[in-house]
Amino acid sequence: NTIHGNDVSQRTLEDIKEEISSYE
Amino acid sequence: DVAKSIIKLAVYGKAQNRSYERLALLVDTIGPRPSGSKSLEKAIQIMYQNLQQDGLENVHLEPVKVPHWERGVESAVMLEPRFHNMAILGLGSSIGTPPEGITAEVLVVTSFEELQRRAPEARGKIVVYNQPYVNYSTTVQYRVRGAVEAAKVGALASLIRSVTSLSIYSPHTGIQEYQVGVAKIPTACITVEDAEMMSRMASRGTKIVIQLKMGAKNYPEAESYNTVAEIIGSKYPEQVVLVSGHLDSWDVGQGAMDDGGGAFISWEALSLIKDLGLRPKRTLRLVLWTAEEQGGVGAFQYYQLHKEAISNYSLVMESDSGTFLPYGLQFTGSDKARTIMKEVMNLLQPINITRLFRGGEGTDINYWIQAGVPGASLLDDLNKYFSFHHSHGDTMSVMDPKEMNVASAVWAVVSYVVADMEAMLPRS
Repeated sequence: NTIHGNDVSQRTLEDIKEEISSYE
Repeated sequence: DVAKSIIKLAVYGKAQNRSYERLALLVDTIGPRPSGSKSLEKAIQIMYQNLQQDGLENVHLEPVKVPHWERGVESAVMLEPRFHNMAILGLGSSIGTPPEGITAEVLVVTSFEELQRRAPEARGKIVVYNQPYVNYSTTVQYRVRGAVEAAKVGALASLIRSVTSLSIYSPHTGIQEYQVGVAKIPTACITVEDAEMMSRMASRGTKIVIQLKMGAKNYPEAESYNTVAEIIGSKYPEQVVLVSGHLDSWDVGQGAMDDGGGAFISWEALSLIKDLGLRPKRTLRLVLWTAEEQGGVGAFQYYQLHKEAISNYSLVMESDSGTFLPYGLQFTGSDKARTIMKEVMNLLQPINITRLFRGGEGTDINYWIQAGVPGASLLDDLNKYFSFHHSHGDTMSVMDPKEMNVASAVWAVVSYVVADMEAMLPRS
């Protein structure tokens, strides 16, 4: 239900956790 | 090191105390900002200029219609068993009394159930509610429905114990609601102290007579605006993280805590991000709501205007429960989104505010949350908050610059990271 295919299903939670930690 | 940079700038750097000083300038200059008043419209115009001068983007005002109620001159005097001037605050949208006021005997009850049991005694009387304080959301029902329930049993007016867990003889106002088909009677809040005193008097069988005078008036709807400013997204500009607080207040104190603090940490969040030269992938949209106190009136019209784009809203945030030192973030959303938000909160380890609670909510963002958009709000010392809430004590003296620095840092880190992550927060 999102526009640019940047939704979670295409990226694992692990990828997202890694992405977030990069903001540290 | 974006999170650390934001924290450093907000809590230790040159942006320290900025949100507090900006807020103080506005509320010292304008004072309280009730819906429909000239002071609210003046505050909106000032904020419009402030946000432009701050270099934010797409700064604009979205017109809305808002209720316009004025308190007028009001008083309540106990005539029997003794003369006693009572501190009162008429409740929002209440009608006034005739010029000569209403003078009647008092019936004191502690619950709606007791009022029903004693209904025959209520006719022609002023009903005083001395309801015990349970918590705000439960107890506020007496303020909201007190007049209607009293009118149903023939009362002439209602006086409602202020909804607060602490009182130093301070009445607390707020909105109340009439019901179609039920007579409208004047209604005001009284202090905890007077409600308890009258309860003791009544339990001794003492007759109590009060003269109530209220100059309250409801006027036709007024023009107002939701104030909007943005940092436009670099990659998904049509996707939004909404950061908000409300600019209106009740006509008491300075409206500094409710909700000047929430409005100004929301502005501060965007200022911090801009100062660091950051531009997230998604648009960060600041909205300063109007007419929240009448039940999210400005926010409802924003929702109606923008709901077609609901799938583009990754997160809606509102700070409207105080900006004292945050305990953490309240969040409403899917389990997967909650997992992601826990990671986001870990970024705030340097200031030790990493807890994620349930129940993200806000009068102005609940429309979006109920439609499935993830929502977040700050959790802080609610006992302290409701001690000053809707009372003359809601002034800058309640606010703490250091606590606002930390609240701003939390608000900025959360909003920026969610706005810049590649994925939108997943829905339920």
